[in-house]
Amino acid sequence: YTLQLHLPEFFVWK
Amino acid sequence: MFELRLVQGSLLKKVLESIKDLVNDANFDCSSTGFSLQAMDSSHVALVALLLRSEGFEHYRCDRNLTMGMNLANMAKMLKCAGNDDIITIKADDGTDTVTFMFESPSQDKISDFEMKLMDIDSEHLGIPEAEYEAIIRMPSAEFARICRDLSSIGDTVVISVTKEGVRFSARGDIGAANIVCRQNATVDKPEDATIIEMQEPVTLTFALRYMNSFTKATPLAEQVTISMSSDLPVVVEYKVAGMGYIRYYLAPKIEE
Repeated sequence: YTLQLHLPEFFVWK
Repeated sequence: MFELRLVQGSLLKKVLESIKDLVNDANFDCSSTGFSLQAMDSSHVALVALLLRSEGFEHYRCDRNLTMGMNLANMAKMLKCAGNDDIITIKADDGTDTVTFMFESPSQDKISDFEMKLMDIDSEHLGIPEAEYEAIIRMPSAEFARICRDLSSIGDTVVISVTKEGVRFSARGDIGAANIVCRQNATVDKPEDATIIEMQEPVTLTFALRYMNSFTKATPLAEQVTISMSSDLPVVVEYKVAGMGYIRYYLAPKIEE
């Protein structure tokens, strides 16, 4: 089973 | 007053075809440096960053920074009305809530004007740090599109693994499994056919194929695609826009649970 990560976990909101 | 004029209008048509399926509504940021966009898909799993530098346009005027919110499907519908050889002009007067697309046929005997209402879209920009990547693959864009398409008939997830042997794309599903290995191949007569792998560290990441297939809509823009990977970062899939800039797609990985 693979869990899809999300971009805000890697890049910070400006 | 904002106005840009692109002699090779087909580039703008291809750019819209490359992003309209990933993002519905987006803000185009216009500044003296150029025409850009950064937008995530609705699930915040993928992001597209577009940059078309001002010096790449035949004419570019931007009196002050301007953000134009557009529905990309509607913008694509209007750009579809431009001929492949048309010169495309985009202009917006300060303080108006419309944008005009003008298409001129090469022989200037047909001039079209399309006007579209702008939208108010709250811009959600992510800060994307410049990064050193553990592995960078440069390969023919058509080849990458073919691999993504073929593997999506086997499964919905692709494992991309870079080792000194080359880059391996793997998928598995109900009907079985598939492995596609591409080796470094620099000794080709045409540089656009080369596959170049720069690897600092072996790296393996897992991604949803439906996003990768959406990114390959940009294939008509560039002969080559660059795929940059690092163990703890989203992948960057980049297509150059001839002499003007780029379209970069970022995709968050999937992790084994």
